[in-house]
Amino acid sequence: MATVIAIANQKGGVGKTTTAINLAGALAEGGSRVLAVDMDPQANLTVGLGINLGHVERSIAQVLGEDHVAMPAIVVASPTERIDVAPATLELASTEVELFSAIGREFVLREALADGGIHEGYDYILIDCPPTLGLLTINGLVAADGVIIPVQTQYYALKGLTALVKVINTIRAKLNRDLRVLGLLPTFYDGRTVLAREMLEELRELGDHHVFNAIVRTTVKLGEAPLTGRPITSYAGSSEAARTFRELAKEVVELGQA
Amino acid sequence: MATVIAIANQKGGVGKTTTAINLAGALAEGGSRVLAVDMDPQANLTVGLGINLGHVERSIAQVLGEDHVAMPAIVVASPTERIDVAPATLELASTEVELFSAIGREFVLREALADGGIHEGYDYILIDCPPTLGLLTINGLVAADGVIIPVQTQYYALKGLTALVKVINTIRAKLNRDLRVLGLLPTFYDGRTVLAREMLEELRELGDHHVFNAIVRTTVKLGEAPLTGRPITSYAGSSEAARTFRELAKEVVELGQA
Ligand SMILES: Nc1ncnc2c1ncn2[C@@H]1O[C@H](COP(=O)(O)OP(=O)(O)OP(=O)(O)O)[C@@H](O)[C@H]1O
Ligand SMILES: Nc1ncnc2c1ncn2[C@@H]1O[C@H](COP(=O)(O)OP(=O)(O)OP(=O)(O)O)[C@@H](O)[C@H]1O
Ligand SMILES: [Mg+2]
Ligand SMILES: [Mg+2]
Repeated sequence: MATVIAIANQKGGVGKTTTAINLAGALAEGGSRVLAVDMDPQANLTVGLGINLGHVERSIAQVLGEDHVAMPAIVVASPTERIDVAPATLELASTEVELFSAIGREFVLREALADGGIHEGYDYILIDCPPTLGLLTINGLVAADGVIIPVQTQYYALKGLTALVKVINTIRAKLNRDLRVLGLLPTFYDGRTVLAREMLEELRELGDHHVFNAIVRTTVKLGEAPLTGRPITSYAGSSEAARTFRELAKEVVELGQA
Repeated sequence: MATVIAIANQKGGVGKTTTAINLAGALAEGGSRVLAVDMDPQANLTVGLGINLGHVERSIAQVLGEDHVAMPAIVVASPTERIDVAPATLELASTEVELFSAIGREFVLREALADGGIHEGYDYILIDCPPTLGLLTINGLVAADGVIIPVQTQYYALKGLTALVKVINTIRAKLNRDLRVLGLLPTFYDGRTVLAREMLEELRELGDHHVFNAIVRTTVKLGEAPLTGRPITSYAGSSEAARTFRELAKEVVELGQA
C-alpha cells in the first residue's frame, strides 16, 4: 500500500507545487516509486515535472468527471526516473463545478486511487492541491493518509492557518478518520530578515502541530528548476535546496514508520 | 462616478492583495477617496488595511448572499485617511457556493456597488480577488472598468497568463463590454537574478497588453507593512516600494483619463 500525502494550503503562492515536485524528487532519488497527482487546474505540477500540456489528452478531469476514466489510463511517466504523473489540464476547473452535484463527491479521488493497482505500483502518492478550500482540495485531503502544509514565513500565511486546520479537523471527523497533519513546512525563509525569523518563531510557538526541521529558504534555483521540468535534486543536486528536500523526505519516511 | 478596478490573477501569491492595498495607499495619499473591496475569503485585504476581523459583523458575504444587505451598511473606515473597506470574512467561501444557483449570479457585486450612493462617495473602487477563476473573481471582473494583473517574474506565473486573458476576453464579450486590461504589473522582481530579468523580458515580449513601467521589487518592507495594517506609503513612505506604488498610481490615473 502506497502512502498518500496531500500538500495543501489555501493561501496562494506558499510553495505547494514546489514542495510536491521536490519531495517527489528526493523520495525517487532514494529509490521510492512516486506518483504525483495534480489537482490544480493551473497544472503547474504537470508542467514542473516536464510533461508537455499540449500532449495530455486525458487528465485527472476525466477521472473525476462523468467519463469515469480509470486512473491508470491517464498516468504518464515523467522524465525523472521513478516519478509518474497523473496530469491536470485547465478543464479541471469545470470538473470541480460538475462535482458539486455528484453523489459521494468528496470521495471521487480516493476511489480512483483505490482502482486498478495504483497502490501496488507506488511507494508514495503525492497530491498537489490548488489555492482554495473547494472540492478539489477536499478530495485531496479525503484521499490522503497525511497532509504537509507549506507555510510561507509571512504574515498572511500564518493568519490563514487556523482556517485550514479547522477544515482538516472537520474532514478527519466526517470523511477520513486516518488523516493526520504530518507537519508544517516553513517556506520562503530568508534568515537575514527579522520578519522571517519572527514568523518562524511564531509558527513554532503555535504548538499544535509538528514543524519540520527542514526549512525551505528563498533561492532562485527553486524558481529556475521548473523551466527544466526536473526536481531540484536533478537540476541542482548539490544545492542547499536539494539538501533541504532530502531532509524533508527523510523526516516524511520516518513519520510514516511511526 | 468612481473608477472601478479589479486586481486579479488565479495564480496564487503573486501580490494581488499587496497591489490593492498599496495602490489604495498611493491614490489616497494623492487626495483620492478609495473604497477597497475584499472578495477573498482569506480576508487578507481586510486585515492588511488594519480592520480587526473579530469586530466585523457584516461583510461582503451578507451583501452578495441571500440577506442582500446594502453595500453602504458594511463599509468601514480604515485607519488610513481616505481609505474605506468593504470587508470579507471566511463566510464568503460558502457565499460563493450559494451564488452558483442564483439568477444573475455574475452581476451581484456590480449591482451592489451601483446601490446607495457608493459611486458618489469615492473616486476609486479597488477589488481584491482570490486566487481562483470562480464566481468571486468573475463578480470582480464584471463589476470593474479595468483590471490590473500582477504577474510574478517567475515561470508558473507567466504560464498562467493565457488562461486568465481568455477568461477576461469572455467576460468582456458576454458580461461586461467596458472591461479592459489596464496592464500587467511585474511583481517580486529581483534584478540580481537572470530568471527575473528573463521573465520580465518575456512578459514585455508577449505584446498583447500594456506592461506598467512600475516594477514591484522584492523587499521585506512589503512583508512587514501588513503587520501594521497600513499601506507602504504610510508604513515606509520614503522606501523604493512606496515610490513604485506612487508611480503605479500615476500611471493608473493617466490611463483613466485616456
Ligand atoms: N524557496 C523558494 N525560493 C524561491 N522561489 C520559490 C521558492 N519556492 C517556490 N518558489 C517559486 O515561487 C513561485 C510560487 O511557488 P509555488 O508555485 O510552488 O507555490 P504554490 O503554493 O504551489 O502556488 P499556488 O497557490 O498558485 O498553487 C513559483 O514560481 C516557484 O518556482
Ligand atoms: N514585492 C514583495 N516583496 C516581498 N514580499 C512581498 C512582495 N509582495 C508581496 N509580498 C508578500 O508576499 C506574500 C504574498 O503576497 P500577496 O498576499 O499580496 O499575494 P496574493 O496574490 O494576494 O496572494 P493570494 O493568491 O493568496 O491572494 C504576502 O505575505 C506579502 O506580504
Ligand atoms: Mg501550486
Ligand atoms: Mg490575496
